Amino acid sequence: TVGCVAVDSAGNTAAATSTGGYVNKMAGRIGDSPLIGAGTYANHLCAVSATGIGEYIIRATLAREVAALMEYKGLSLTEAAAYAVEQSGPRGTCGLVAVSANGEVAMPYNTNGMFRACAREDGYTEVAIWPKN
Amino acid sequence: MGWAIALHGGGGDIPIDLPDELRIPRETALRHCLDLGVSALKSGKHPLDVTELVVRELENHPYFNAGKGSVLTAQGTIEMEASIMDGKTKRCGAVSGLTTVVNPVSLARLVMEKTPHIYLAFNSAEAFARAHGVETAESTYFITPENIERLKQAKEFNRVQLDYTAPTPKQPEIGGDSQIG
Repeated sequence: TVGCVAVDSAGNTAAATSTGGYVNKMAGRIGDSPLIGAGTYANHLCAVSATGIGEYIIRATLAREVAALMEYKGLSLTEAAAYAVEQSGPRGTCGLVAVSANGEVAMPYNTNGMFRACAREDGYTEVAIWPKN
Repeated sequence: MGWAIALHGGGGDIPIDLPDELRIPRETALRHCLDLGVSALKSGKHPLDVTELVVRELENHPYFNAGKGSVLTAQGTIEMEASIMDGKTKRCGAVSGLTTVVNPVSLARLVMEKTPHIYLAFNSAEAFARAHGVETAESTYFITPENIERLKQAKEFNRVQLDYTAPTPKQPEIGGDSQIG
């Protein structure tokens, strides 16, 4: 699975996700990536693209959860994304990348690695696979 | 805070001792896609165009499970899916069950922009792609010796594999749930 989220200086957000699914999955099985609100979501607050075991991500409506936690609980993107991943299911099942309308970035995951990269206007960039520590 | 971009190439049980010959090309590809996206944002492109551009690039890399690097189903076939969404308008498009489309994310965007719907799947999505002249390829473009081997391994261990789970000996059935390690 691959995905990208972006926000411009005017606060416009967008999210996109694409995947080949699972090795050895049943033919006809739909995962989270094409399901709006599960693997992909964007609104006026943030944009989210998820990866992992689609069945868990769909049950958790993971991408929409991040936006809802920001909107209704007033969490920051970082808090909302971390909480949503933590609550989404057992360890080893998912991760996501997200940006907020004001240019925050979050890339939490509960697997032991996630291929990820980000950049912000203030010059911060990161390209990583495993936890930084 | 200004513009920002983030991207992923999938996650899972990525072995910490991933050999350099597997790790370095993926890190290089991530950095290349990041640079592509940053340049597009800096040149004033809309985030919808930026995310489509970056995901297309990731789909074209054989290292990631999407587009060219897609994995195989239990039947040894390809079934790609994608979606895209614009935050301001909440317009969105999605496709599933694609077997020949080179860039599924661009077909998802066409669904968003050229139909009154959000989601098209399987044969109708393929027909929509042909009707709009979207680039397609023979299955040999997608079905590679590497992925055939990965499917064989997964079948041997009777498991489905998340993007980067290294194959391990057959796990005892735990409620039939897939073992991803």
